[in-house]
Amino acid sequence: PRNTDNFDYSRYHTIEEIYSFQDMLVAENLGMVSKIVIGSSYQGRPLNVLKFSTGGSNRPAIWIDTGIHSREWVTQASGTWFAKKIVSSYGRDPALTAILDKMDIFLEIVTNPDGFYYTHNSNRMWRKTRKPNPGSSCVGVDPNRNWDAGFGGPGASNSPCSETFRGPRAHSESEVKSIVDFVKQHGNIKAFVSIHAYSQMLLYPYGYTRTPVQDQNELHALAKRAITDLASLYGTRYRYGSIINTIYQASGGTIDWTYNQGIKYSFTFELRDTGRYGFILPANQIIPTAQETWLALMAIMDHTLKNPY
Amino acid sequence: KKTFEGDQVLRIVPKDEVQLSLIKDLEDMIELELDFWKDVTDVDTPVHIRVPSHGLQSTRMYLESQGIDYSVMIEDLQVILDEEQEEMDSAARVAA
Repeated sequence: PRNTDNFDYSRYHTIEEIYSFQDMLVAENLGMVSKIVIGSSYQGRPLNVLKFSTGGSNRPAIWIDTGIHSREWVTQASGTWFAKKIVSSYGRDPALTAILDKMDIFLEIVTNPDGFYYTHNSNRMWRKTRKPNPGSSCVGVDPNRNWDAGFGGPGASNSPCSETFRGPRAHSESEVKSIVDFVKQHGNIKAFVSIHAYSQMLLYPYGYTRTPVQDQNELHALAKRAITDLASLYGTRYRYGSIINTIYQASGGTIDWTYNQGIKYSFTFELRDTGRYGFILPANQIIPTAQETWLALMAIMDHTLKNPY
Repeated sequence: KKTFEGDQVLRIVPKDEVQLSLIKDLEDMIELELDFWKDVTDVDTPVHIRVPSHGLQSTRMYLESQGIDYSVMIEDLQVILDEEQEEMDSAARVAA
């Protein structure tokens, strides 16, 4: 496609196509969208973050990432749709316009590019990063067990061959460390949403401990509102709650770290589950998934705007 | 390129705490190379496991011997992946 209007959002794309999409979106929206390279993956691919901003300096910001687990293709596809949705809604949707008039949005569409490339070319079921593990023939780390939040505790594996291998140390993966450095350097991120697939859940911290977060009541109420908005489109029903109470104990998770950094509105999604295809969600589900998730994202972003802290 | 001919995804709904524990034990059976798409959480919450073709017989025998009901969510993973690839290729051809 020559422009992002002609980009086919209803099918899955390779990493090259997504990189190209990002560059087109920036070129078409020079006043609002820029591309920041926050680091590079183990294999040297750029870790691109799209910044949506209408001006100002170091404004309070919202972070959204998709695809930290590479095989969850509907997340990268939804992230691409979100990027276009943001630029096309600004000036038309009063709620999104109000958000962007006061806050910036950062969107990392391919959070684990080596893994994503690998799913397209070598192993569709690959989940982890692609860094070799010394002393093991098994490759990669689960980047959602690699954060410095209860790192090494229950709910993560110390075996390099496990799908939930936590890595040799917290932030050992450049894909994780780059976000850590960016978040710390920015210092003004107010909401952090990490998007996974599948199983239809909206979760907030913690995963590594049963101790409730200080903002449990507010996060619970916000999650309820977000999934209610999500369900209003196609009736998709989500479960919600803290990670440890809703699914299982998981240490070293992304949003546990972000919450402990002071980012109150830290959430993680598990997107649509048809009960038939698992990670191989048919491409005709991409747009409905993205559309309904957008409503939940808007609820979180709108709440963040209206409840400064 | 790794292929998944004959791999199945099984759907198991644990009926009680005993079944929950027995299904969890599968996670430790490393030789089966099971891939938990949807992990063990609570009673009545479905678990989805991709079972490589070489581990299908053992896994089914284990489940049946423990009286754990299961259904096949994906009969042959590679068939679905081939369809996905064909859809991508076809869309790319149309776009070109």
